[in-house]
Amino acid sequence: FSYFYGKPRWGRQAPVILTYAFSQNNMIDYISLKDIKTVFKRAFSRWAQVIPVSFMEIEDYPSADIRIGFYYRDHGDGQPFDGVLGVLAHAFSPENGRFHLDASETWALDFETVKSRVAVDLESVATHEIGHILGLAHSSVKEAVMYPSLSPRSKKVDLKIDDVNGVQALYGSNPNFTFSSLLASENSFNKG
Amino acid sequence: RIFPESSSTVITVDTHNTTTTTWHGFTRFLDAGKGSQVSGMSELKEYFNRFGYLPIPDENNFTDIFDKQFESAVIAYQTNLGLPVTGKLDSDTISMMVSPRCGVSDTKTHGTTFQATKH
Repeated sequence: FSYFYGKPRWGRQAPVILTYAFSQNNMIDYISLKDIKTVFKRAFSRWAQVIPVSFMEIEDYPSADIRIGFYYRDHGDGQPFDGVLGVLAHAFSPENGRFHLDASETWALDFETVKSRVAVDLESVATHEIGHILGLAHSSVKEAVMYPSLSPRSKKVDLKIDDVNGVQALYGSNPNFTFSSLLASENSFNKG
Repeated sequence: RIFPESSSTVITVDTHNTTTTTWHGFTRFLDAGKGSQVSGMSELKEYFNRFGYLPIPDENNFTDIFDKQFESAVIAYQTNLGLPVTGKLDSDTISMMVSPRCGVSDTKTHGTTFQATKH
């Protein structure tokens, strides 16, 4: 794991509660908002299970700590998207909170119903970008969620030890978290 | 083209020609190594610049020459992403470069204190 320069984190007193909201004007229309919200809730909960940080969705976009939207090409932050595949998304380090996904991608919730060869798993990318929002930079561990690349039609949503160690060094451990559950998950992954 | 359907959401996209996807053209640099010159390699250098591996040159334009500085950038990229470190644009490296990825830089964000910890 690695961190952004200066090792920034959300600096509030524990327990940290971060709010998130979805842009009303910059969303995709072929996946329902309800389904998108379910996917993001699951992605946030994965991180919340390992650190004493909780996430709460709110409606007021401008005041949210984390602001999520889908954007095409140049969208004003100096990091234009590039169309199909290439860059899938980006998010900013603490305590910026901007979370942008490339609207040109074919975002998918599952690959049973979405047959495109260039479909990208929304939950995997959401989980990765939340890592950036929390303060993790890219990892060189291929199995880690924070590894920078993700193939089309692939899924990587379970945090690995590398991800957990990195984020817990920033925020401490969730008192309810045990490494045994993670190891069981990883063993299952390796056998697969 | 995307054809969303109303209730049973089946999305079909015409992808018979995937060469239009970003970075696919980088495959033509396969096996290039130090000293080689391939037209368009400057675009590859821009990719390395974008993700934090190569600074913009003093003259502001990247050349098409695979020089020593570019070799160092390739080595840093391979090291950072857990690839075999060859310093060449081998198939593993090219495959990784054409893969979709996060837009956050791999190294610029770390300044001079970059440390990647492997476990």
